[in-house]
Amino acid sequence: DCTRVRAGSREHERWPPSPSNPGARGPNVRIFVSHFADRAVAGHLTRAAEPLRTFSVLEPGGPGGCASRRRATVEETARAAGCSVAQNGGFFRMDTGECLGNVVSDGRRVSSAGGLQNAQFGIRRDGTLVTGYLSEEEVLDTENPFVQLLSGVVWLIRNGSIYINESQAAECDETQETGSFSKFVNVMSARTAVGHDREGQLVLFHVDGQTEQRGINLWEMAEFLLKQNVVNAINLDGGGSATFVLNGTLASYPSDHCQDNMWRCPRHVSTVVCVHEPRCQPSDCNGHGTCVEGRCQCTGRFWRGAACSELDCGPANCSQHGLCTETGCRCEAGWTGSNCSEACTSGFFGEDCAKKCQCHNGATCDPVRGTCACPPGFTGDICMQECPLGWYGPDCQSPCKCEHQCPCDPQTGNCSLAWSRTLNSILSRVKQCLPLPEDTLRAGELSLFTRTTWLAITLALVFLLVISMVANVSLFLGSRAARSRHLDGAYVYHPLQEMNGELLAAEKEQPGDTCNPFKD
Amino acid sequence: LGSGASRDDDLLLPYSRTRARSAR
Repeated sequence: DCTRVRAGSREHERWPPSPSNPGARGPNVRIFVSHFADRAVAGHLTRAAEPLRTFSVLEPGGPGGCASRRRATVEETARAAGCSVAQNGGFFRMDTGECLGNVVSDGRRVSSAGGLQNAQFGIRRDGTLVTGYLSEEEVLDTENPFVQLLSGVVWLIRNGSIYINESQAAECDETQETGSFSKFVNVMSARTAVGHDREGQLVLFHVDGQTEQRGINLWEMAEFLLKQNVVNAINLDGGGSATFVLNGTLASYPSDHCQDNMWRCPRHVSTVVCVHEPRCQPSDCNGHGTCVEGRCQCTGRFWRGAACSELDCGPANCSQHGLCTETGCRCEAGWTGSNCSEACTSGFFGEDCAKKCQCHNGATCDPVRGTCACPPGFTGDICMQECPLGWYGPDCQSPCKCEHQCPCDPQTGNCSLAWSRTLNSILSRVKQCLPLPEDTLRAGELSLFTRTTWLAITLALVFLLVISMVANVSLFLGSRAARSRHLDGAYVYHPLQEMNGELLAAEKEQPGDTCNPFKD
Repeated sequence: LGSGASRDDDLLLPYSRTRARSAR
């Protein structure tokens, strides 16, 4: 009934992994019979190098044992898993078989204590050995998760010092000297423990005993471990649970009786701590390699890491234009090359520039999407349509910025026309865009004047022509009349008549007019 | 060893079974 700590960091020790030793041999098992307060006590001390690859927490009877609340002897569990050395592990409920505390077995999170503050021992994915108290958040960390973890009761040794008093306070002591927890600490019994030494080797400890009759208490166990150069260690289940198995065979003297009281029988327990030959973690190298003597030999050119779980495409890292995959760099749209350092050449687009552009009539192909942008001054699906008035640029996307909405050059956007008023517009308010005087001529244009100018010139010439014609006609008619008055060339001969100085009768009757038709 | 199930008679429990306090 301890307090649960869900988040934050609790008191614990982290021991970095030791450098790998390819020449390391199998586990080192020592048998002893030592005297503790004049009591002869027999036990085993096991050391195993590279615990990341050689140590496992096993569920009773195999994977799924805790979920099934299964109980099995250490022999059964160890034999099935191929352990060279095995001992009982964490605590469990005797009546139900429920695994208590935190359990992580070969990378699988089996059971969570919900932040319950009892001593923990585990190994993270990078090989770090962790001993002490953990919050639930630390147990469930995913960045560097636990691959092996189990819970005990009482942190025996912390960083080379006995830590039992502090543990009693941290692990919900009843604060009574005669309480069950205090008795648990001080009574002699069969004991087991797990920890590590200064070389980073895993240490398993076991002594035979029987509660209140034989064995050692936690203080004596901690002192023994200190003498064996153990740096951090926690206490595991003892009493009738304490079991030592060597190469699949029981090698200790359990304290539980069999159904026949004459004999002793190993208890069916829950989790088991196991030392085995070096294995890969995970054993299948994440499907990207093969396990050779406990080390992953990664397949392919790009998988790396102790567990072949990391992709490496080289120092260029796909030039930040692609994603590193198991087949190499997968380039983003617009890039290609083994390192995605080459932009798509003209005519190609998409991922790895694998697609061919379908642009026509000089349109520009976007290397990412393959869309076609018409050259300046043109638009349409095949870029054959000129820009409508008021627009310019590639694909006619830019509006002209000329005054009073005058049109502009469809290619450059230059305002080649300016707003102006004609003389008539002063009265009629007609506005029109006229060419700027400083404008340069477009190619192909030969005229020097606008259409209006030519019209004016034409009208003036016509007017002059008309005047000229009128003048000529007038002159012609006038000259003709003059010719008829001057009898030019033609004469009429009137013979003279003898009048003897007397007028004719008719002439006498015409007064006034003295005009003589014969005189001219 | 073919000895059958143990009696589970050597109990070494850190917390009393009679402790009825719920988890804090």
